[in-house]
Amino acid sequence: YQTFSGDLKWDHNDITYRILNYSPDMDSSIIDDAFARAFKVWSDVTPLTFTRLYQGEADIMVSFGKKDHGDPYPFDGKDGLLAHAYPPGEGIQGDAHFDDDEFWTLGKGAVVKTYYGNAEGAMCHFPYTFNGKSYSTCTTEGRDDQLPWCATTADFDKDKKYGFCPSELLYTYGGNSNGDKCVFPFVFLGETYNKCTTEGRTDGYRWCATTSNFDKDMKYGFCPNQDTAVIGGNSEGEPCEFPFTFLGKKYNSCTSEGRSDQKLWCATTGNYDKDQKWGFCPDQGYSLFLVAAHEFGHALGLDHSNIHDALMYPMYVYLEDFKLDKDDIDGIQYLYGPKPGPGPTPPQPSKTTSSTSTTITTPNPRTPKTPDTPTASPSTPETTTQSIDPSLNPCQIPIFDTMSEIMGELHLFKDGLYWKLKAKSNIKGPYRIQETWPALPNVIDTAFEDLLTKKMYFFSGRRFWVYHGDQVLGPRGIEKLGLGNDVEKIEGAIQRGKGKVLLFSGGKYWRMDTKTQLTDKGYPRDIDDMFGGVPLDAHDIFLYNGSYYFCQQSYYWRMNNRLQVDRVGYIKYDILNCP
Amino acid sequence: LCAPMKTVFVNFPGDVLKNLTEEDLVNDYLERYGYLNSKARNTKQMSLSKALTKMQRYLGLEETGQLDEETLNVMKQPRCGVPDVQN
Repeated sequence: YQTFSGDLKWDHNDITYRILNYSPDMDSSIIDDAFARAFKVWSDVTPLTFTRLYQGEADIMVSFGKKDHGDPYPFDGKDGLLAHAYPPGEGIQGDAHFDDDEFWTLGKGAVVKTYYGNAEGAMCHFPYTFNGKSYSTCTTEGRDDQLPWCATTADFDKDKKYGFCPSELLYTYGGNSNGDKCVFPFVFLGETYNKCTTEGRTDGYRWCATTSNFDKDMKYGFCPNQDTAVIGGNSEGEPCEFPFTFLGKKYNSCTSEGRSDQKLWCATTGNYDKDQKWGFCPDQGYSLFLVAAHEFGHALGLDHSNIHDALMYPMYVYLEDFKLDKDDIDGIQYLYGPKPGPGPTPPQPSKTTSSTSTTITTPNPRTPKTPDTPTASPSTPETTTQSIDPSLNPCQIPIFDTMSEIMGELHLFKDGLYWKLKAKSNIKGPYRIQETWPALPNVIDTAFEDLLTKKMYFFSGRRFWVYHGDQVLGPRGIEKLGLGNDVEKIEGAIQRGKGKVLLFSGGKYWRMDTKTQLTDKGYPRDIDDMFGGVPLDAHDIFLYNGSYYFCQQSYYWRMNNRLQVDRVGYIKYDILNCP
Repeated sequence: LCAPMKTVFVNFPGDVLKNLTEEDLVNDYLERYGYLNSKARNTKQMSLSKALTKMQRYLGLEETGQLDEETLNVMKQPRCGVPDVQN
């Protein structure tokens, strides 16, 4: 290994980072996760910690850019140079830049997260079968609204699991429109546009207006790339057009003809000779996680290594099961020392659940918010409860229905069961919800303990229950609390002082007085009016150990009582202390 | 029908490397990653061969000092933009 001249390193161990923008190639949550995992590669072997900031100057500023992107080292289009980073220090030092003319994936082709549908945001499963035909990309088949969709299991015809693929007809990212979808046609500088455009920008990113007139409303967002979109060239984001004509010959698939570098390309109109519109065909792409882990090595003070198997070797190699090489560990520990405390616990052999003691109840599908199923609505899965398997490990639960601190213990609810966490690694359960609170249903959206009266409130859909010891009141409708008919469910609750609780739903919150059991006047308010830097679509919000937790998928954003996000992490690893 | 198809290379609009010859590509690579100093290159103070040897040694290739196929292939591989040799 090598370090930079003068052994450049950070003079503190609590490193901060900030993600300035996103690539259109993957969902922002997948990019966040790739970066978080890349930092974890280094924090696992050193005393360094990494905290994500959402505003202001962080030690490591992470961004995507193309060609000339604001520093003296322009990127070079697709392939070749993938990313670079600066050694530790002030200003641009420590920053990491990723070439957005690359196709960013997790190393094995397009990563397509789904939205809406009934698969709870699962990834597309390629290939999949629909109406007996195999598909390797998202498709608009079976729909008349041009929304691309995919199955999230191998066989849609059998499983009926699906979701919608990234599309500007569904959402945008970045910009100033909170993720609103594009509105077509829209007017920009007096011209009418029927699709996303790069006009008006020098960075090559595709954008659209989210109202019909950008000149008037100035509302815009960036267009996500579809899995069939070409990379680079002069038609970024457009799909290939087959067949296309090139030098008078027709092509029905991507070709390397005309190129000396053997890269596959296609035209994005029917005639390249006439229109000269083209781009590279999507390939396996580069693993953002692996490249980021390498770049963050630079940002921490490691130069290139000449050991082939080291992460800090300058060439990109995709590895399915990445493990930090001894050379990298030696290098980073030369700068920062080893991680204090005992080494990681060796993995335990997985416990096999016998076929007779299956326990988990099938989760209810989340209510699709907009689009319908491609062909037929999936039938509602049956909810069955059987005997409790004591080996059922909360570390195997991807997302809990809700979490809440009750009587000093964090309670984790999922499908009729709950676990109690008193301290890290001290998880008890599972217990059956109805054995403790017989009136409650299996799925609890939110629970909290009123600090003033010690009453426990449980919400499920539009109903709620209040437990005081063994006595129960409910179910009652949430309209009794003053919540309107548009509130489908309560997604989270946090206690604010004695006798006041904030209830969250759909990006808004209400303040409830637990004495009168009514919401206060002047509500609802937008979450981001008070809580900046947390996901607005958090599916669970709760108070734990004096901090507010906003959960989205497997991550949490922790906010202190000064309403600053002071940590983002994994629920499994940080809160439950799973191996 | 049996005649070999004549390959025609095209300059694709928007392609960054469209006009780079192999020589340009090699010089660009060696300079960008710190094996060849641009001033030295202009004054012929450091030969291409020395720079190639330096690169081959650094990246664990056979040290021929020549632009062989293996070296050229490595130059075409995707990589990090931070120079291997700091100036």
